[in-house]
Amino acid sequence: KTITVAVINQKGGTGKTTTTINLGSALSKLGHKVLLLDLDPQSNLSYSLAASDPDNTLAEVFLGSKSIQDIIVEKDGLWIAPGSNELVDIEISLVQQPERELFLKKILAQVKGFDYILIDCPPSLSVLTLNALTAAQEVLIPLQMEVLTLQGLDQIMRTVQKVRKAFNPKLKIKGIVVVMFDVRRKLSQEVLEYLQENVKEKIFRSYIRLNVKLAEAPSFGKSVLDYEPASNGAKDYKALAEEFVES
Amino acid sequence: KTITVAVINQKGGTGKTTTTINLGSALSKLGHKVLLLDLDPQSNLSYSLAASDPDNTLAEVFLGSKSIQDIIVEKDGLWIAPGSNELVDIEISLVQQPERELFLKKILAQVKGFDYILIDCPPSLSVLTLNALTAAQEVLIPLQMEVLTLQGLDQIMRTVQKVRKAFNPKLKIKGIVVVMFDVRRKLSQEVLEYLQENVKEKIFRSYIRLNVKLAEAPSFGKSVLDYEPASNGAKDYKALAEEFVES
Ligand SMILES: Nc1ncnc2c1ncn2[C@@H]1O[C@H](COP(=O)(O)OP(=O)(O)OP(=O)(O)O)[C@@H](O)[C@H]1O
Ligand SMILES: Nc1ncnc2c1ncn2[C@@H]1O[C@H](COP(=O)(O)OP(=O)(O)OP(=O)(O)O)[C@@H](O)[C@H]1O
Ligand SMILES: [Mg+2]
Ligand SMILES: [Mg+2]
Repeated sequence: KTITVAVINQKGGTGKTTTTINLGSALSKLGHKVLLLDLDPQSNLSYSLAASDPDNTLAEVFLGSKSIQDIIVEKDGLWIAPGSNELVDIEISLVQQPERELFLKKILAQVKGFDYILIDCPPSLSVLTLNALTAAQEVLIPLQMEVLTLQGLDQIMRTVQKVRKAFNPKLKIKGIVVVMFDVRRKLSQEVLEYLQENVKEKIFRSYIRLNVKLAEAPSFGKSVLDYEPASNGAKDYKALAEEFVES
Repeated sequence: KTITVAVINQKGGTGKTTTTINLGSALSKLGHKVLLLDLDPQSNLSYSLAASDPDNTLAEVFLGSKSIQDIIVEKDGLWIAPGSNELVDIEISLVQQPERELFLKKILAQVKGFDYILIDCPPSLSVLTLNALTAAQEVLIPLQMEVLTLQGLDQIMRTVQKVRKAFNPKLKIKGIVVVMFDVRRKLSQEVLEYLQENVKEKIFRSYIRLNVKLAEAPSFGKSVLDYEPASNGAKDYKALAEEFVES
């Protein structure tokens, strides 16, 4: 049975793409078959894994001119459905359609044989993200320990609640994963303490430390586990994957 | 004559809100009358200046139930038009309207007496950002020195070009401002060198160093210039404001 996970946070730059790639890579190294979907018009995920292909992307699949099997590629043991900037136009055209939230769910119904499907979402709670939440069983929320990122948590919970009621009763929040954690910064510790005292959602024990190797890996087209397996970034995402599978 | 500036970058977390607030604050301390617009549904700018007011936001102005004069508030010498999460629904309803890009331009035609209007935009190039680009004369692009943030530059330029042709022939790119610059990180230096060699747009000489005071200030409802005037963050935004006015 495939588990589909939407990686969301409308706050920008909170490690959604980095987490989708590296958690995906770590899960595949534990022996699971993993598909990554790049649902963000920026298509950072596709670039970071050197999987961009302008004519074979999720945009063509939403338009119906290609099937999802046509566009899936394999890289370093990971399977990828690339995105493209045309998803901006897709989002605008989806808004006017009835059942606009159900398109991705119908597309993924044709995909078989994966243990995990991870969906990298854009920094917004608009129609593309609603498609991911409707198609998914679980939600993963990467969160930086910053004042402004706490502001958006309520909004995320309200949106998940809305999707659960309207389209997807089984949708559950798998948890929050703390990312880009700088152990030397007092502010990070303070925000983490505030989070632990005030938020009832599960926070994964494994957290991701700030590690420049994670920021370098995209320019080599690899996950950090393939680029620098001995780095803190690789170790942290490996530990997260082990905890993720057990929970 | 009012100069309206759209602060944009579809890449998330690249300092758009931090730059709008602190450049705005520094411009007002140089004696200019400055209005800040919070056009991002996350409304981080409104929160950061303790200016949130759920019933008096830009959402009501787009809906036509309030005028922009009704919602503008003053804080520490800065004028603010607050945002709200309802801008998500506004964006969805705007998509289906004729002249959907022109709403903000019409709203701002009623605003008089400011030297600068700075618009904080969401991390996307969708209809709200297109409204800002259509209403503005200048574009400011805050940019972190990261591999993934370079990916989006072409897309920003294409979008500005599209708006210039279709709606706003005078729109010009004022420049790129380097933000969150960590002088110790080799990757930052490498990305900056790549940028200087490959990008023809102007890059401001003044750059913003990584400084935790900038990340703390929002929890006190103040700009960094009012929160910690002697910090690197305050000095860097002051220098940027002086260069901005002269250019
Ligand atoms: N643990 C980490 N240590 C150091 N750098 C990191 C870490 N995680 C992410 N980064 C870097 O931080 C930046 C933001 O991360 P990323 O792009 O994954 O966030 P995002 O939430 O996907 O952004 P967006 O909102 O634009 O989609 C990237 O340049 C990335 O390389
Ligand atoms: N120079 C800096 N030094 C340290 N922290 C910074 C600096 N500039 C911004 N930050 C912090 O980095 C985070 C991202 O900045 P900010 O929210 O301004 O980016 P943004 O582009 O507006 O994000 P979004 O795409 O979500 O709108 C915030 O937590 C902010 O406090
Ligand atoms: Mg991303
Ligand atoms: Mg912002």
